[in-house]
Amino acid sequence: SCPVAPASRSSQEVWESFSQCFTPAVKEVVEFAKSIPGFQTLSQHDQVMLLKSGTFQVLMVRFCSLFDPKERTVTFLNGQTYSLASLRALGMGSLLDAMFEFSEKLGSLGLEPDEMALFMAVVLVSADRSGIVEVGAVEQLQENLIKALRSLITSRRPDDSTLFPKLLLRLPDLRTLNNHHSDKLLAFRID
Amino acid sequence: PKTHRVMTLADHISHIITQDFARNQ
Repeated sequence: SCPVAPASRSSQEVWESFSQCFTPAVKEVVEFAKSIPGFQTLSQHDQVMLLKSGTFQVLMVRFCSLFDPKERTVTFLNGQTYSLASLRALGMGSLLDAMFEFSEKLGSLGLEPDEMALFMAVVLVSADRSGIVEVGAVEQLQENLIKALRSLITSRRPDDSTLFPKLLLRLPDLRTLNNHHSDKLLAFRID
Repeated sequence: PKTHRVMTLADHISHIITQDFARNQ
């Protein structure tokens, strides 16, 4: 529910309100992670490391539903719709372009909400491993989640053997998005 | 004058996660 500002406000103020959007969204990913079966059996250190390296990618998947690739618009949860052009003023043009492209590919797979949630769990535990101490435990959790995702998808679409591989191919896309864009700058006013 | 703290998306995410886990310890 991002209150990106009407035209009257300066781009700095727009930037601040856009930056504020991320705080609740990140907290929701942390709560989501804690609900993933097995995630809290990992060491606290490894939970924090996975979240630090995977949260941006999970957010990218979550934000997909806000993007309309055909109309090139973004509709925030408060109902405000913005064209790609108007959002370029925020200086996130390249990230937005990449997001439109990614959401088009992911959207075309037509996942159900529970499949999308399980995919986000896979995204999180597939995040960068540098800094992980008990790699074996994380690998085991990842394997279990991938198995669950595969059986959920194949049970619903027994005659479609291409969907699951296509879905896993989105993981490298997300890693690229993360490497290219997680260093975008945010700005917070300190009164 | 208003002062600003500028940080990357990644640092902002790390900051929130560290805070959350510290609070729930």
